[in-house]
Amino acid sequence: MKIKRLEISGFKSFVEKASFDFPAGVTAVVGPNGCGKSNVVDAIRWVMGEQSAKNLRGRAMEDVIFGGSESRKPLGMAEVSLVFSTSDGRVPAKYLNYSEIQVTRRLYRDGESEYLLNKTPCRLMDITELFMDTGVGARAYSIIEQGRIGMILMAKPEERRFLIEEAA
Amino acid sequence: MKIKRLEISGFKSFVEKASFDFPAGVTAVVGPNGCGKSNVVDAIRWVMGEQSAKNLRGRAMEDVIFGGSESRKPLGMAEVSLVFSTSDGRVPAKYLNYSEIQVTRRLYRDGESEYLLNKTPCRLMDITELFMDTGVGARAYSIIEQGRIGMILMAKPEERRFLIEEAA
Amino acid sequence: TRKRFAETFELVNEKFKEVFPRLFCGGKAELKLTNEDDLLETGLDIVVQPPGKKLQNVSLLSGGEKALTAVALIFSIFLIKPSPFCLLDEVDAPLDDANIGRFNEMIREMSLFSQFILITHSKTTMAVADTLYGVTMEEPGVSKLVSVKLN
Amino acid sequence: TRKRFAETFELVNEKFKEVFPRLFCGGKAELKLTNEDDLLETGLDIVVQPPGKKLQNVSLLSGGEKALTAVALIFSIFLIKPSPFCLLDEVDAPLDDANIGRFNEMIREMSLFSQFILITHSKTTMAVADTLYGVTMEEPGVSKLVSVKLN
Ligand SMILES: Nc1ncnc2c1ncn2[C@@H]1O[C@H](COP(=O)(O)OP(=O)(O)OP(=O)(O)O)[C@@H](O)[C@H]1O
Ligand SMILES: Nc1ncnc2c1ncn2[C@@H]1O[C@H](COP(=O)(O)OP(=O)(O)OP(=O)(O)O)[C@@H](O)[C@H]1O
Ligand SMILES: [Mg+2]
Ligand SMILES: [Mg+2]
Repeated sequence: MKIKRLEISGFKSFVEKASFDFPAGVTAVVGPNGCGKSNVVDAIRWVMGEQSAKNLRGRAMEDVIFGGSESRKPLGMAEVSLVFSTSDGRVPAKYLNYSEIQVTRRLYRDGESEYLLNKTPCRLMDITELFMDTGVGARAYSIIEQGRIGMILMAKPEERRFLIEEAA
Repeated sequence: MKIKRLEISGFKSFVEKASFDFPAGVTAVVGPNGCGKSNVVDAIRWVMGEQSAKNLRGRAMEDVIFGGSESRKPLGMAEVSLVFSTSDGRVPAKYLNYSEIQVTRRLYRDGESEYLLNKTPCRLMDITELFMDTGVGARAYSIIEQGRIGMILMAKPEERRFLIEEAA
Repeated sequence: TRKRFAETFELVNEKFKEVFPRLFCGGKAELKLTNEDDLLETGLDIVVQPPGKKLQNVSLLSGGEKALTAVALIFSIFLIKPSPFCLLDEVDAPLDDANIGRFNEMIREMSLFSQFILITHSKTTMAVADTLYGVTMEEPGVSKLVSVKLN
Repeated sequence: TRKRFAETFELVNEKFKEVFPRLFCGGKAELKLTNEDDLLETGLDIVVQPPGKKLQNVSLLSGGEKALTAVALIFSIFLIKPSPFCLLDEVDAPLDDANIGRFNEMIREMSLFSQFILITHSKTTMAVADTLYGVTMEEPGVSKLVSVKLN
């Protein structure tokens, strides 16, 4: 499953909907300090099912909803959608008749969560299952966050074995 | 006390004696990865009396002695000298008749240590006292090692108070 | 399962022995199991020797050498079992220009079978991208996307 | 002593409230004691609001914003009680060009009363140095100094 498109709306500093197309090959994301680049990584982690606010630099999951700026009020909901193309055929049988698979996650400030697959409400479990079956799961070696590369060498030997386990 | 000169010999990757003059103002140290820049910082920490090998990225203090390369044998001793100018007059009374103060530290592979002040053997205590009296001591905010700047924000509030204590 | 762990370890280790000298332009490295008799609990040690240097404790390596060693291990695992995409956030920050060049060269090769998304401040890295996205904050606190398609 | 800690805290805090907006080109920040009644045990909290953004948990700041905030605190303490010299090893690594510029400008000012030794990969930072030392390893494993005096 290749990533086709990422849509971020109300998530962290992305107040207005931002849409990233991801063609094949190498995509570079650039910009000054604090402009929102790492927030894009957080958005991808989040829509793939991240349950720990700490892994998104927050204290509570509510922290991912746009909290306002000097000129804008806070928003009441964050939404991220990740659209995959099924053209490489590596998808579970039930998705073979789709040309795209869209995974959407929403969080409301009252704590309500919504998950959708191709715009149809589903459970978190359906989303994590999809990622497991297609091998797209956020493996420890496929998303390296800012400042985390050093942890591999600083970690205890026992803490490193999961890298082999995930590839096994 | 201003730093005048740093001499490194046999310390980490500095096999042959290297001499740095430090004029007033801003000095930049540059070079490719692994060429020895941070080793210069370690050398300064070490000659100022650092007792923990861990703070110098080593496991034992012996790690600071040049351990050999593909083309060179290991050395038997590491020596670092730091030369201060007393021209600003901020020195303890007993040094007022000197125009320079030279602090030297040696470590032999058998574990023997030597400390010298103006080439006269002394105890570690004389060196740490000198640095304390002249305010040159390696205060936490005057030497920031590679990768350590992040620790200030990541630290617990109780761990940060030492910054105020050192300036008090 | 024990057998699969052992097989994967062997594959990753062989790959690591290739990738490290490629990124470091020489030298050698390998992975070692801390307890070969207990594959369910064993830890993973990394033994590294940059080109021309002597084998030493990994902690003595420079900031850039440590980062590049970790990258070599990540790339090795990735080459054994590629993910459909790989996200690297400022992984090139501690690297000098020569190392960034070799790092980007490998990424270009791997991008033939996986999508790579690199967050970077380095102009050298930007130069190897097929697509460039600029994120700006003209209005403070509000991120805006500016796409600069390169091909 | 309690009194001295309180006085120093006040001085550093006032300086921090000046230095932060200077490095960030706006915004505000301050230090807060976690326990004002127990000056011997109290911790130090950092409250930060980058320009145009809302007051938030420090953990949500970007990599560069965190580094620059820490630098602002270090510089504030340094301005209250300067050391004869200051050694900074690749502190500018996560900063973008605009922030590096303001960082170096402050260093130039403080270098009038203290010696600054900066280890850096940044050409911008090299440009503000009075003296430049190049460290090379032509012979692998062996550091050699090449001095390039600039003034
Ligand atoms: N819920 C939120 N609402 C509004 N702004 C937020 C929210 N969460 C985070 N931010 C802001 O997003 C900014 C961080 O963005 P990000 O980490 O993506 O920066 P970056 O582009 O990666 O920068 P750097 O180059 O320094 O790493 C911070 O200034 C933070 O205040
Ligand atoms: N006792 C020793 N004998 C020989 N070489 C040593 C010794 N201790 C450390 N080294 C070598 O010094 C090198 C590290 O140098 P240093 O940390 O100063 O690099 P650097 O110039 O700061 O690089 P970077 O830009 O990546 O931070 C390592 O390759 C290490 O193997
Ligand atoms: Mg970032
Ligand atoms: Mg270094």
